[in-house]
Amino acid sequence: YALSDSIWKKTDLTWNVRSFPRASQLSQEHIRNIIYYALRAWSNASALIFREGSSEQADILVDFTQSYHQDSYPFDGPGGTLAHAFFPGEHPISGDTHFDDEEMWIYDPENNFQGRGTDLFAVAVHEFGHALGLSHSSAKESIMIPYYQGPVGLPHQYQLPLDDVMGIEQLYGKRRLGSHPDQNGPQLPPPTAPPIPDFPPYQPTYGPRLLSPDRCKAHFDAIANIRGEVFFFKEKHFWRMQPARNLVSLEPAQILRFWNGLPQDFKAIDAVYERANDSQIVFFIGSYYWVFTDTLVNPGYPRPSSDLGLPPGTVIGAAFVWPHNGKTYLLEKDQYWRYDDQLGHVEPGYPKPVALWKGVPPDLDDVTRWNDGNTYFFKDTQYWRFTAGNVESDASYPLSTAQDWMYCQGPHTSSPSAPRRGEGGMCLCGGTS
Amino acid sequence: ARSSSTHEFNKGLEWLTRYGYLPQPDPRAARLQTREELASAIKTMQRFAGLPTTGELDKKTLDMMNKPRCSLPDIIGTSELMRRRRRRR
Repeated sequence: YALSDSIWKKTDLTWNVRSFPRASQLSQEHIRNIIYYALRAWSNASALIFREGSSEQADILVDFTQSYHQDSYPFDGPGGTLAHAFFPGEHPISGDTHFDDEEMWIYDPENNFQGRGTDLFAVAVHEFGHALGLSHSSAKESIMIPYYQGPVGLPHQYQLPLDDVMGIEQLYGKRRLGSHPDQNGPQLPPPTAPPIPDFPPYQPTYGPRLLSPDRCKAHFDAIANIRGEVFFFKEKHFWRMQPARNLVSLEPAQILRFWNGLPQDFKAIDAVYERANDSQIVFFIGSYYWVFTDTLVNPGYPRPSSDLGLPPGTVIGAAFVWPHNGKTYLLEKDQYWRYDDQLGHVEPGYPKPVALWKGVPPDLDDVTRWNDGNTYFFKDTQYWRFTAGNVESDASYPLSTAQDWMYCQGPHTSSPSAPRRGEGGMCLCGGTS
Repeated sequence: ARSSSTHEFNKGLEWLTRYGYLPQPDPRAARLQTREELASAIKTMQRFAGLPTTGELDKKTLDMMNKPRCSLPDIIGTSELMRRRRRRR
């Protein structure tokens, strides 16, 4: 066994399941039951006693969370990393145990569902070993081996391997005579009840990945220049164009895996822009908006767009900073407001008709600037260029967004499958090359 | 084929770094791994995982790297919250 240099200074510890899996077939009672028995494996082999405590005050807080979850150890979706726990200590996060909510957590003591899920009990016993001060062991028979080895049997009958028993005994001593952790355990789940309810029918809830939209069809929901890069948002994905005009990838990234704090169930982003005064990033969805510091939403959001001085229910469809005067413009269908980022309020005398910008239709998808100092208006499959501070689009526009921004071969083609030479002699390369 | 093996090599490097077998990159200095250092890291990982210690990113090693696992490093250096001293009985 391997010990960390951390240990709890007490043997009576509290635990609480603060959040539960969002899509697991396991009920909350069932989860608590599994967690209870996973901790009992350790208390059966040492002087430790566990009690279910209230949230936040508990020593060991259990969370099911995904992707970036504010502890510097992001999860990676199905497969790969499954869970982690923090060693004992005085820090609020010490002892806390996080499970990747994107795994298919199952109860499978008899390994009937081979490869079709991850047995929560087996992983929980391992993680609580960390929460109590054990590190990874290279001993194959140890529960502290870092790799998932599959189910370990019935929770109420489970006994730690000798390697782990010796490790936990070294940290907290042998189980005291006369003390039975079951009697000091929580009221729920009752230890005398049948240990675990039957596993519900297998129903996969996660596909391998979200179906991604076709960039060559354009029709972007929102487009924004953020820190010199242009982000093209469509449904729940985005593409990212770097200052050298290359796309980071031809494959889109998932918005919720990068921008942390938007609602999970949003359908599309209506508008995005980077604020000129403080570089914060503002997202509009429906009649609400979110303000981000980098990729993390600020506390207190969403707020209604009426907080910006807009009429209640306003749905901003395009937002941009006009480089000519540094002002922010918020557009809804055929009208716009000029917004003062410093004051946090729209200026008096608005809305006015979008017809100020000549040559573009109303109800734009979005407007953004490029690093050439020009502003680009996007709608459906086309875009218009406005040079410098002109309010009339340049001659020969509109042009094809798919061809000029997404490097597609024709205005109505699907994504090209083979690499090709892009605009200005730039080489476009496929996924892994 | 070269592209695929380069991809696997990079993934292997990233894996070895993430789980503590190779040092985290120092943002203040560019650093190039020596071949010996890399082989040594792979051997340590192989010993830890109970694999033959070839010192190469062979199929068994890559398969093991693809197995689902706990996200705590096996060898923990100076990570603020998870640091530990590795002790053996």
